[in-house]
Amino acid sequence: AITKDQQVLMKVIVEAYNRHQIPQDMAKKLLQEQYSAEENFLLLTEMATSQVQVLVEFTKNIPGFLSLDHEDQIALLKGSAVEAMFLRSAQVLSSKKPNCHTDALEERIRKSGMSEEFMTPMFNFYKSIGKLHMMQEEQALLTAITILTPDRPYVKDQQAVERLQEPMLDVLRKLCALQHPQEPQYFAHLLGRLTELRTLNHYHAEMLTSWRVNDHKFTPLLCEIWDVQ
Amino acid sequence: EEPSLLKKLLLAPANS
Repeated sequence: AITKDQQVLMKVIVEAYNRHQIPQDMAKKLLQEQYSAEENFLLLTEMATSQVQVLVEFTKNIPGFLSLDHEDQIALLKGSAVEAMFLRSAQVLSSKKPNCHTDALEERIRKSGMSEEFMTPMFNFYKSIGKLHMMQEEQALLTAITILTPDRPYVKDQQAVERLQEPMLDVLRKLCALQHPQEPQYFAHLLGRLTELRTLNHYHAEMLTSWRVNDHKFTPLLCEIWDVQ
Repeated sequence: EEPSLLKKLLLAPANS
């Protein structure tokens, strides 16, 4: 069973996850601006920048994160940002929530000058997340687990990160067993998505280069978190 | 060196 402490931990994570969503006026823009590749690229970079701000606010609410070494906090955010953003986008796109304008978002992503060889694995990932029909608690915990991955580049005290990630994995494992008694493999499937995310991380670096080639500019916050010069 | 935007966001009070 999930212990009292684990219930408190889960509640904090889910509340933070729900509190930090992309601002509605930003999402509405998806419907308003015209559909040129240029405009789509600008909108997507604006949304990605907002997603990074939301990600940092969510991360600050993960119990124990702010007590980590400051440099390690930055290393974890830089190392996990792309994966956490793909996970969040997959959850938004598969939620088909009316106020997220998912069709408009998908349309703009497809017509934003992104290279085809990157588009395919990305939408395959979105589909694979959609098929899991994840509960909000699972989404929030999986995002926190992604951020607290100890073996990111430049993390000095990996044990301290492991000590934060372990309890999240334990709660998620129990939650999956309780919520999906007919699918004993469900927890393993969730962790399998984290492996897929690492592959996407690699594609992402290449995608940025292809966009760079067409002289597309990213915002200062995206340049910092994606290490783009 | 450019001040880190990430550091600024991290140091801002939570839920700002």
